[in-house]
Amino acid sequence: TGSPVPAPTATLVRVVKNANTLGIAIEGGANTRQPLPRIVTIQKGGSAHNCGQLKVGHIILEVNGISLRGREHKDAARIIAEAFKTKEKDHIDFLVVEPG
Amino acid sequence: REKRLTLPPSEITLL
Repeated sequence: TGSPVPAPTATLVRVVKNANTLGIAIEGGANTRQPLPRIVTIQKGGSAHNCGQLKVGHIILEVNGISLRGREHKDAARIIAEAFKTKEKDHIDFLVVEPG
Repeated sequence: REKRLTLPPSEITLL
C-alpha cells in the first residue's frame, strides 16, 4: 500500500536488578550490519526477563541516558555491563525501539 | 541487482 510507515516509537524500560545476572545477549554495534545493539536472547531468571518488558528483537538506543549510537560492539557491551555492576543504582533504564 | 552487504556481522555478547 502507499501508507507511510509510522516512525518507530522509543520505549523506556526500567530493569530492576533483582537477579544475579542481567540475562540478555546482544549483537551489533557501530561498523557492523546491525549498527545499534539488538537483543538476541533473554535468559529466564535474569533481571531482564523478570522485568517482563524487554523483548528479543528490541534495539537498544540508550542505557541510563547514554547513547549507544556510534559505539562499537565491545564498547556498547561494556556500558551495559557497567550499568548492571554499579551499586549506585538498583535499576537500569533502557531506551529501546521495535525494529522497523 | 541486489546491493551487497559489505559490513561484517557482529559478535554476540552475553550480559
